[in-house]
This record gives sequence, structure tokens and C-alpha cells, in this order.
Amino acid sequence: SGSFNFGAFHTLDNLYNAIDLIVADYKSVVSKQQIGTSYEGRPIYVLKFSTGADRPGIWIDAGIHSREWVTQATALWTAHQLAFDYGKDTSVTSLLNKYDVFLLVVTNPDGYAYSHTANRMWRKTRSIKSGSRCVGVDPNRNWNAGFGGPGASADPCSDSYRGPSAESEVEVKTVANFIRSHGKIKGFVSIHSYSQLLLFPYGYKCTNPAHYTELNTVGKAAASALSALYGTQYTVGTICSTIYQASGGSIDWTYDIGIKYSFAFELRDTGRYGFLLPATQILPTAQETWLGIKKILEHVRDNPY
Amino acid sequence: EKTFVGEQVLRIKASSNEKMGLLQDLQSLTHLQLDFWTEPANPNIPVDVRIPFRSLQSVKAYLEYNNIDYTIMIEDLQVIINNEKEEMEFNERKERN
Repeated sequence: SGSFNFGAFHTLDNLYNAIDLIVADYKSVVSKQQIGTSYEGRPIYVLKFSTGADRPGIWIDAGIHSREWVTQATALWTAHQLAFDYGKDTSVTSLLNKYDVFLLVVTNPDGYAYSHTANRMWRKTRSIKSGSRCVGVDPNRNWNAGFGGPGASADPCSDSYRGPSAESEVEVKTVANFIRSHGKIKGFVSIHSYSQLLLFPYGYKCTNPAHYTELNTVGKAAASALSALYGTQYTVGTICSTIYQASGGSIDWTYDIGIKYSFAFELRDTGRYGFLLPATQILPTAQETWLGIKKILEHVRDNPY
Repeated sequence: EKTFVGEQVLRIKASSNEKMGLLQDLQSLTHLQLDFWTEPANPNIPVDVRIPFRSLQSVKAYLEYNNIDYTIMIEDLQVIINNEKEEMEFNERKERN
């Protein structure tokens, strides 16, 4: 309807209202599904972009670490762009004529709400564990991929606490269940911020994945497309070789269950604002990221497996 | 609501694996309550760390004693958070109007 300001940060309620507006504006392409409920009872909504039945799917999620506000903002802008481009942009149109796209704008709604109301620096979920005075689990250390290995903490007070068991967090289990039950997800993109990286498996171990060459080529093409708009430079590589060993991450899990095209973006910036990117950078960040995401989506579309 | 008055974010550049090891030692000092925005793992990637006001002097002394270069990335975190909040409120008022 044109009334929503994509260039501003918003509360969870506002984001959820915006999701409804996108669904209302583009009914023929987008629908909203509640795939679960967060620990504190908030709905977890995924947007389904679909133009036909029984299609393979591509998954995109954002904001698993709640304080990374530019990622949720980027995902919302991306949702609108994907819907808007269908029927106008040949690349998006041919993609959605073959694949469904599932977009989770707010992966960790409790954390997002908490970062808006109580602690701007909150990163984890808000689950309470008996016997601990500390709250929450790092949801990107909670997937069933090398769970409990290096690069995740066993200390419930740590910001990278892995949780008591893999998929102990309902926000993680909800997505994992959705991916498992769908059965035909062929691409998985997780959006984080910051530090300008495009990563692929593995993180829980420091060996290259079987499809290293292809993933590296696709990643470099995506980073190159992204940088064409504003010159933003990305580093591309495996999680372990590019940053550090980290166990229990989502894209390791998806890769190991057979989703070959598993990537994670770390959006802007490097060295000025960190997690507190000014709102004026939302639109440029979203626009450039979209070019990178599109490259990956096109590769998935053109290389069925 | 938690406030961050006087908290700084430092950007630390470890020029060798040895200095990276010193930053990892710093990470293990949990009483300092440091929040590593980027982890000390790879000398090619700078380490950004949010430091509570009461730990600021100790951390800077540690870095200077060990000849580890750093710059102040965010001078006072609360100032940025306040600006962000004001901007959000302004946008909401504008949308309501």
C-alpha cells in the first residue's frame, strides 16, 4: 500500500503488521504461515512465496541473533522486493515459477522484543533453564551439527551458550521441523550481521565440504554482485577458515542433511557501528544484499539436484 | 531497561597469533563482562569488544601493556542507542501523523 517505511527500525508488532500488509498487497504470490510459537508465546511467521503446487523450496531466515536489527529490516525489504518483482523481473519470475521461497523475517521474536524493550545488546533466546540464574541460549549454537563441540559455550551465562541439548530451543526446533517435514528444501540462506562475510559449511569442523569448489564459486559470484552496487567488500569462505570454529550452527546442519546450497550472510558493517548500524543504511544494505541473494537463488534454480 | 552509559566498543588488531592468544586469555576473564562482537580467532579479522565502563581501564591497560593496537570504535554506546531510539520514535510519530 506504500505506507510502510522500510528505511526505519521497527518494533516486532510493526514488523508483523508490515508482513500482513505485504500479504494483503500481493495475495496471489505471498501467504503467511505460523510455523510455531516462541518460548514466550509469540507467533513465528514465515512468508511463503509460491505460484504453484508441489514445488521444491528455498529457505531464507534472518535475525536469529536478535540485536542484529539490520538483518530483520533487510529481510522485510527483501520480502517486499520478491513479491513486487514477480511478473516484472525475469529472474524472480522464473525462480518463483519453479521454486517456493520461504522467508522468516524474525527468527528469534522473543529476543527481538527484548532487545527493543529491555536490553539493546540481547543476542540469545529468552528460555529459562532450571538451576541457572542466566537466561537464554545462543540459537546458532543449538542446531544438531557437531553440537557441544568447539566454538560454543557450556556456560549458561555466556552469550554463546549452546543450550542443554541440540534443538532445545523451540525457535530452532520449529525451523528444523519445518525443513525436515517439507523434505524438498534445496537452498538455505541465513542472514546475520555484521562483518561482511559470505560463509558456507563447515563451522563445527575445519574440513572443506564435498562441494567446496562449487559453493566457493557461487559465494564469490554473489559477493561480486553485491559489491557492484556500493562497493561493499565481502570475504567468502567456510566458517572455520574465515572466522573461527563454531559448532551447532544452522547451515552446517542443513548441509549435512543434504541441502547443498547452504549459505550465511554477515551484513554491514566493518568498524564503525557494529550492531548499531544507523537506519539510513538499511535500504543500501538491503538493496546490495538482495543482489547477492539473487545470485544464489538463480544458481539453485539453474542447478537442480 | 539496561543502560550502557560510558561503555565503549574497542576495535583491537592482533598482529600475531601470540597476541591473538592474549586476546583469548582476555576473553576467559569472565568477571570483566566483556561482550565480544567479533571473536578473537583470526589475526586477519579485527576483534571488536564491548566493554562495561567499570572494566574499561583494566582492559586498556592490559592491551597497552601487551603492545596490542586498538582504536575506539564507539565512544559511548548509550549515546548511539539514544539516537537510535529518538529516530525510531520520530519515525513512528511521523507515520501516525
